[in-house]
Amino acid sequence: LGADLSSMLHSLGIPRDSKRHRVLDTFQSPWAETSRSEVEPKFFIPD
Amino acid sequence: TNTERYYLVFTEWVKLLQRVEGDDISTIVFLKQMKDKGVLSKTDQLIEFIKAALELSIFSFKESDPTGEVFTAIDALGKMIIKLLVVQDFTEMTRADYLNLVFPVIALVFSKDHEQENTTFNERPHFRLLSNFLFEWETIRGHKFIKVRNVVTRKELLDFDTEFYNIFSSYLQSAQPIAFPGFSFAWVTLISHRMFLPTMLRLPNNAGWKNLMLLLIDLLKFLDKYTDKNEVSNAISVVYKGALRVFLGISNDMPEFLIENHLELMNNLPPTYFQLKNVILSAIPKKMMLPNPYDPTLSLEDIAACKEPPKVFYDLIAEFSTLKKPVDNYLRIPSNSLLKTIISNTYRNEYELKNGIGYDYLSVDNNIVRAIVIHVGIEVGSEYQRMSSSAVFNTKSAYYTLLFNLIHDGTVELQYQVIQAMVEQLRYPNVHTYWFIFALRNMFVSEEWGDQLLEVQEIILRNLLERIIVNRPHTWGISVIFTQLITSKEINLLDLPFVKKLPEVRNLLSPL
Amino acid sequence: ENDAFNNPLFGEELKFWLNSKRPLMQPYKEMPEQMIAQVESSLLNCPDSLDADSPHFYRKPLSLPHPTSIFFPNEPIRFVYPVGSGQGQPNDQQQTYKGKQAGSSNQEQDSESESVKKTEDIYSRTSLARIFTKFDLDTLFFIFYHYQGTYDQFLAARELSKNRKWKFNKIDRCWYYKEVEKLPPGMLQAEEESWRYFDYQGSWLARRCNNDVVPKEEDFEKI
Repeated sequence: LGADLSSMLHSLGIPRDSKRHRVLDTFQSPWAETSRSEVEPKFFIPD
Repeated sequence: TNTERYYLVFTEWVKLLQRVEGDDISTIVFLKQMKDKGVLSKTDQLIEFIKAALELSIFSFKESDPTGEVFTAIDALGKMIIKLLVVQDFTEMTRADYLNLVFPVIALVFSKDHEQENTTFNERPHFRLLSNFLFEWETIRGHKFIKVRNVVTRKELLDFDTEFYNIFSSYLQSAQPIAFPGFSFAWVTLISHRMFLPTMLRLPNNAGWKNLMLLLIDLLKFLDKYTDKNEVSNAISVVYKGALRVFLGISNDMPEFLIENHLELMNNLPPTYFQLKNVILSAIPKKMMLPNPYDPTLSLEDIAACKEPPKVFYDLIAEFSTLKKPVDNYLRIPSNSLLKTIISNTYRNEYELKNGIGYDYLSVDNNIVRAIVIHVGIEVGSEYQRMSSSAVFNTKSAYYTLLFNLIHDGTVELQYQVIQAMVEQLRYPNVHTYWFIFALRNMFVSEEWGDQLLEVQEIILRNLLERIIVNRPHTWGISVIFTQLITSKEINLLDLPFVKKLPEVRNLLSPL
Repeated sequence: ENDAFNNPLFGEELKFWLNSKRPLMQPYKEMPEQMIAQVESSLLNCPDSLDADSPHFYRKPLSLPHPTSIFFPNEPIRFVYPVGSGQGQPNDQQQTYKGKQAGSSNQEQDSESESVKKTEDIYSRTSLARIFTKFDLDTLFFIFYHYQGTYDQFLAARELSKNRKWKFNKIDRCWYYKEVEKLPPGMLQAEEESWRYFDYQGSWLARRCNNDVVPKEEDFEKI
């Protein structure tokens, strides 16, 4: 039967409204329990 | 010994990186000296060096104070390997050759650590090395490798970029959970890594999609194998949760990937994973607004999106190469003998054990059934664009009669599989959703079934209920057809004998 | 007897790697004891977000000398938060940089809020990028000039450019701000442009440029 996904979506940072934003570029870990700190995403520094 | 000498040189490298910045010229000079002074002048030496450095790094991890810096050596190794990938002179071997030399060495050290008895295998340093490869490569590839000053090298690296990810992907495939269960959690973390997954989704021309699908299928196969409907081990249950979360992320960032690859995902999804099934099939194109599916006055005909065929990425021909001809011939001119050929080819030669709801094995090849159903959908879509809606939205059309007859002449299992595949096509507003709603609605009340009608109604209702009683999300198409059935004046679901007989089902339906 | 197994480079390890192929070709119907133990061990050792984070090697404490350098941390700022607290509210960002900031008039704030909403990027919802929206210009310039080559420098540049509307001059390596002042009606021009720049080498202050100085658009870095 699955489960209520609201808290999983919330922990992923996926909003309920239609305003989408990308989440995989800052994805910490597949599990909320191992996602307790933010990770450094890719970035670019001009010379 | 040679190994000890390699340890010394590697240790110097680790120390160097603690004193100068990662892009300092001395790091290049160090590597150059390794080449010039005969440490890395031959490929045999490269193999021995990486083996020694990796073993030392893993040993260093295991011996380090767990509260301190445990990855110093492994981080240094990751940087060295990728730096060599970038700066070496690749006249005698290509970058692909180099990587295809490095990964097997890593695989061998990894396998020994994992498989050897009485070892304290820990996936973390192995994970860290691969995570670092992704980081180091990402650092150099920004803005089309603009940081690489040499224009020729820059172009070479840009041309190599896709191949880098595909080689990395192949390595991950060989390290999949069925082969290395002690690496399972690290593996799921790697396929969803922020510097791997979004990149694979976005490579030019969807160049990463094929390999990404292979990895996701590996994951689904692992889950399928070890999900027993009576009992799921805690560890597998946690893997599942992680998989679900990853699919939710993909659905958010790139729903097109799930939309266009849904067939292969359905072919490999464990049959009891209804919520994950719904998550995958509920992916909708970005910016699409969904009309209210519960509106009883909803007219699919008036929705522009319902005229559009959904995109498909997979190669359907491969799936049902033997059947394509008979199916296409039947769609042109239906005949009983073609139908018999088609039906007989849907049966397997051997039973396949499958943990389904209400069944433990399959005698029908559901991949083939799915391929037939979706092929019908694709043909419907293209004829609809060419001709008119009356040509396809017609219970006398070959499209409808093929599916009707498969159900009419098939075993209960085949009936279930065909209807299940049709229900899978009820997704976001598109011509497949539209047509399959038409087909299922008509089948639900068709007098052509004769005394088979109740059986067919039961299977259709079961397939819809399976998808709608689970927690959300639910697909738009299923919500639409369900609303139509509930509000229809022709049908009263509560009057159906098989509903009356089952209080659980009756109690589910009557409030609706 | 196979040659591969006699190769001194990898003969020893090869059998372990080959072993792993067996379950791929013929998966176990049920997980054997050893496999269960391995999967559970994998669960226990599961890499976390710190393991997946970017490796950090040597980094010069500060790119430029500064008298208060000993008070600034060497480790990167990492946010730790309890499970389930999610990413916080998206609306914080609009509240932050209103108020007395050099080069920020009230009229511009509303359009700034609008453009913040529109120009969402992958960093917008990270705690670090959000904290940067609350920093003073001074702090942002300090991070920019003293933590060169770091993610922190990148975020400072992003904040200055995207949200505060400063521009970075590639030639003199200074940040510039264009102030547009609406003139009272009846004047020859409707508005007056003036530029200021941040003097990071000398006074560590934002200074007005001379009226005849108009920085060239092509000298600015496209961030």
